[in-house]
Amino acid sequence: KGVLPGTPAAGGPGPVIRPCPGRIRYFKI
Amino acid sequence: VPHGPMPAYREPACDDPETEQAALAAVDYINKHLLRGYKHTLNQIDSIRVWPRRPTGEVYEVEIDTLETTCHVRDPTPLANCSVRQMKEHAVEGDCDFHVLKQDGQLSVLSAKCDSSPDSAEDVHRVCPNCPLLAPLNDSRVVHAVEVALAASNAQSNGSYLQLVEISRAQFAPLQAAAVYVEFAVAATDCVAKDVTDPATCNLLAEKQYGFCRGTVTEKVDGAEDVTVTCNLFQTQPVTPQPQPEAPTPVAEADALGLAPVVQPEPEPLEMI
Repeated sequence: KGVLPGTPAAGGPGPVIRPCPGRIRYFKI
Repeated sequence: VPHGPMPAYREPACDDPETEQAALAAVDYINKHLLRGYKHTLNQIDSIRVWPRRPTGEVYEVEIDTLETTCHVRDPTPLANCSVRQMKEHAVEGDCDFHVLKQDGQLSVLSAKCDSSPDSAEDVHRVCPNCPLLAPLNDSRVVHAVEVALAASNAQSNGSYLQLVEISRAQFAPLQAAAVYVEFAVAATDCVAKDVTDPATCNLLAEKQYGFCRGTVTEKVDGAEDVTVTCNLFQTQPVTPQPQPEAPTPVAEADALGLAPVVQPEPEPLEMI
């Protein structure tokens, strides 16, 4: 099925949001 | 009614403000209950689950990583003003599991378990090949260096005689085999430093006054020792009773970070060492 240009297809590649673990504030050891 | 099994818990993102709020409550708890060493600060939230609690409230099951700061636990400096111990200084991290209750908008710790561990020697030397590593606090050279540094401080002091509370940190200088760097906590006594002949007769002040010293003791070729030491006394803090954890079934867990068990009857904070 067609999609508008610039519109990500459903289920297609997009930014992956990782809910956890969270950001590192200083450095990881 | 949704079909299928519903999870009993919810999982907000680790960087979600409500997760961070629970994590910061955990860090605050760590620093109020540490028995020795240095304050810790939040580095990363590893995982979060939020369980409903009957009859009301929610329990945050949160796992966090912390990093040691340069502020001693008795230092009244706010955590926000404390520097994180850098990797070249041999950083120490904490790994903690907490249960934090949120009820009526208030957060309280139900259980806490923390382990701490220093960074690996390989990591330290990767960023700083000649930097000294942490030394065991019970090493005879460390204990000797602390005794010599404290004696030198008392000998030069016009104030109270300072008594050793704890050895907090030590490093052997790698390029000067005979140099030992030490950090240690002290407390003021009722003796005047210059007048002391028998330290055993000195008593800690009723209103405890703690301090912190940094010193380096270097053995010279002729066997004599060079000593440099600076000690600072902390401002005394008003003693405020600590809230008891609200634990219907509290968990007492041994830990390596030095936290007081949560089920222990809570003494005044200044008496917990």
